[in-house]
Amino acid sequence: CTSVVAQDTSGKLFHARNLDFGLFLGWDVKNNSWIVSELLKPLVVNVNFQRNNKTAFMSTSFAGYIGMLTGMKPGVLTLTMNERFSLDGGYIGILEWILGKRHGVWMGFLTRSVLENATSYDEAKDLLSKTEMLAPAYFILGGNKPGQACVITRSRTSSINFWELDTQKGEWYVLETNYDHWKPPLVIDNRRDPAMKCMKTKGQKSISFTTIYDVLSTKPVLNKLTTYTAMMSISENKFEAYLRDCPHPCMPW
Amino acid sequence: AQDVPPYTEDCRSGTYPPSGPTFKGKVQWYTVNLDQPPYERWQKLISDKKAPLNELIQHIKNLAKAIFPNLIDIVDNKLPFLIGKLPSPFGEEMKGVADAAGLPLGEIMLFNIFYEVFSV
Repeated sequence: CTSVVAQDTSGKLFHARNLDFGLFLGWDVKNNSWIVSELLKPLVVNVNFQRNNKTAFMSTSFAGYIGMLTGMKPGVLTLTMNERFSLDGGYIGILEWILGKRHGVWMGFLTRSVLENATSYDEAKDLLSKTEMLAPAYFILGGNKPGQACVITRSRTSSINFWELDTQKGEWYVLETNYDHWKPPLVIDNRRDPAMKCMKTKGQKSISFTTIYDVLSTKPVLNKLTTYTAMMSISENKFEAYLRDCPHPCMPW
Repeated sequence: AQDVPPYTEDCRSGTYPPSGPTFKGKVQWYTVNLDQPPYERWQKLISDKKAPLNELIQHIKNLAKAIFPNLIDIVDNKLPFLIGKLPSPFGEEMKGVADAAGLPLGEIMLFNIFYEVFSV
């Protein structure tokens, strides 16, 4: 996955992501594609969750999966989640949960609760940082005011790192793939540098849905695992998602 | 190969509005009414997506059977006993999804813990 929150020169925030999933879950030799990634595409849906006939929050999700990976609470926050691989991973959390140690929350349920119940960026940040979970994760959070964007690096039990937008220091975007941002990415899976190079080329002045979609359409940020691209803007009250394809030749991850 | 064309490319431009070979279609909108009982919330959406959901679950089952032959029996027979341990409204929502899709509850639970299982 690749998630990015960027702030333009007028202070507007844009939050976007590529959802990549299905690595090593079967390769279709005939069509040069990952089987699970392709099977997930017809399940991608945008959901408008309503309460009292009003939108409570919106999400791009997979039919049958009731947790949230991408969502926006209009006027309040935007949230995406990227997978964080760890040996102390979610399979341990699941085993513990099955065996009766149920302190941790399922990742998708936490993100959904935040979208449903959090009333501010700070409250969301607090919940995503402190709630014990079954699996490690990266949470990419955007708010409704300039400067409100961060990447929260989570282990199962605690927050390991907190990286916030800092336009004073020239950091006008935060960008997360699937590696701790303070360490180099896996050498055979470096989507971070191409994506950052592209963000730099586009520049803060021209950042918009148009330019962010360009970034997320550039190989290898776009790859064989990419199922959808979602883009969200609180200030423009826009939420868009598109199914993606990466025809051969294209990196498998 | 990731650093060499055609596997990498200069930053693209003019891709939006989406079209061309990297665009596979727009994502359809659904409404989920949170004022409805949890069991009923997903019925319309799942009835529309029943066939692709069944296809995905079948593939996951085949994959799981190839690695752990008994896993699906455990998922189908043991996992549903834990549904009551999930916080509200998630357990009831999963029951609704499973019934609407015509799939065993344990298999829908497995789909919902996919992230946790694969974060290794």
